[in-house]
Amino acid sequence: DANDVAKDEL
Amino acid sequence: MNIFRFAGDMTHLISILVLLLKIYATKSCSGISLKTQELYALVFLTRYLDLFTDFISVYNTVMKLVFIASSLAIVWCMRMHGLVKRSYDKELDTFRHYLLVAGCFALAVLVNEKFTFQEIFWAFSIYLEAVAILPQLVLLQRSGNVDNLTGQYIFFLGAYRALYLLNWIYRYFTEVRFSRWIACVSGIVQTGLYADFFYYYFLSWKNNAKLQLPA
Repeated sequence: DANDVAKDEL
Repeated sequence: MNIFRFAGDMTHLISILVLLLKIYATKSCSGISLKTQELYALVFLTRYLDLFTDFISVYNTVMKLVFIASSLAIVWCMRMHGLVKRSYDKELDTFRHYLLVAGCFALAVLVNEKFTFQEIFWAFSIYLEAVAILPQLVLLQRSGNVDNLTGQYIFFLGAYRALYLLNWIYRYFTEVRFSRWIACVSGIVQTGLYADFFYYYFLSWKNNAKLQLPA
């Protein structure tokens, strides 16, 4: 789900 | 990547460059809170634990390295560099920032996206960044008028997260399943803490006067 997406923000 | 987030990252980078310029050019860190700088170093170190495990882009990796290196360099400079260290307002910078660290860590253990080591530290870094400016704002209030570079540093540091708020609104409407409510709520609190500073900063700019926060 969305949470699994790696954190792409700084 | 959208224009709001890119502008936010650049504004953040500018704030760090302005601070480095102030310390390097004036060989002084008067008016700068070492505690806020230490909190920011902790924010970057705990947020970028995925530096070597998740490769997002060259830009992402480079910026993370710049933020970590610059925040550590500033803390080192203020603690070790003889000339700079002497100008540190040690007796004014007395905020008990370890309480912020403890509180944010406790909150991160309770409220996080997933109960894993990396996610708890990520949430901790988000909460800590929201309050990291407090020692600096307290020092600002105590030290009366501040030099321009310090005022600009704080202005850009506050503005970057405001731009990130626009980025989250933009992503919410353009990406199907984008939800980063921990960062968003924390970002609102963080930007809110700058509200009165922004007000007095605007007044000083409008009246072309020195920036003064009421004691």
